[in-house]
Amino acid sequence: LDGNNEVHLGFIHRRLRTHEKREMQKEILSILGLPHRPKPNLSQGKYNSAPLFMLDLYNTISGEEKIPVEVKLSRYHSTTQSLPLATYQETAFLNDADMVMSFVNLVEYDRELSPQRRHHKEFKFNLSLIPDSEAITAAEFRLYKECVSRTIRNETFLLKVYQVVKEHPDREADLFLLDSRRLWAADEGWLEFDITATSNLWVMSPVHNLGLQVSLETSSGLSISSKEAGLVGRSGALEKQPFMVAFFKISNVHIRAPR
Amino acid sequence: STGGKRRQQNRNRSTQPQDGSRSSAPADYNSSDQKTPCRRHELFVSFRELGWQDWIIAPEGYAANYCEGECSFPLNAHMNATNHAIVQTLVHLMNPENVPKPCCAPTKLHAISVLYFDDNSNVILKKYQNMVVLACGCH
Repeated sequence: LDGNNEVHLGFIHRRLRTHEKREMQKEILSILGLPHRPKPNLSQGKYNSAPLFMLDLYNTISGEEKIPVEVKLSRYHSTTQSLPLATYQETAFLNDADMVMSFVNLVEYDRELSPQRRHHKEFKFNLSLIPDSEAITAAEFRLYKECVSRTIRNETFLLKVYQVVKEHPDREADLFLLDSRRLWAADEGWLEFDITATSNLWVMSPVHNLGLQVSLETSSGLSISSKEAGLVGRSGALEKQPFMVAFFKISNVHIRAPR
Repeated sequence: STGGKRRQQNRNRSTQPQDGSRSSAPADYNSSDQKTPCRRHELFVSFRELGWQDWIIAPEGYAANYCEGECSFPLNAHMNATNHAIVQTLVHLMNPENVPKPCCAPTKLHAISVLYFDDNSNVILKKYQNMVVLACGCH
């Protein structure tokens, strides 16, 4: 491949024989360090926001060798206008990372509790399958907010992201505030929240992985649902689904067993 | 017992000459008219062709090389893997400390990045850098 992922015309496209195909699959999986070929359940996954975001990162890596950073960033934004925007900081994480992983939000339904209790939205991610040779260098939680035209033009919302510390069957969970942000009703775009420390805790101690909660209040302190504030949930557009992304540094070298 | 008989037949078949080129005794193996010159081929390995398009998102595939024919062993031009094995066995019998040590030329491969789904539909972008192949002869 040349820098633009173009395959040199000289390379022939030849149908592989069955045994060649089998051998090649075995070799490639071994090089990739994978025990078997993954069988993802892609009922909704392929065009979800996380894969699109990751494809953006992949395109950045594939084309970055020859392009200086300044040009790269401007080109990056131009290519991602219709895709989630990655910040300069994320590109820096990307440069340092050996692996980047996006995680599907596991909460099958957007649990918005009854008005008697505070509106909040739950998110859970399964980080138990990360190879133990990988260490998280940065992790982000990403939500997409749409412009809310229904409310007063200059209405603001206070958005808070919590790490769930402990759950109780009969009352609110114990929470730890990770981040809070004041948003305009008219704001539109991706919101990123640094959850590096929380993710590291979840990897080191999976029993503490009780997910995140997001709550919103109006400027007058009234609790409102995330949908009213314009946050896109499971029922929203596929390419605006919430997800988490983590950047990893590998700590040891993968040695392939000789064949 | 039938299994044994069949195995015996197979063995007989494998020692019988199957085509003209193999009728000569192994000692002729290195005569010049036997050698097919070592040639490097290029092949585009398509992940779609491998039936992996449902989990590998990018790239589409990659350009690969492979070798065919009598490829020389890194020791020197006229010694290939087969000759080297023959010589090594002979020298080993007569003068063990003179056995030539095979050397494997480490070859650095291009860095690649692969984007794929795992079993739980999470997406993984992995960079494979600093890949070095320790291989002897044609790899």
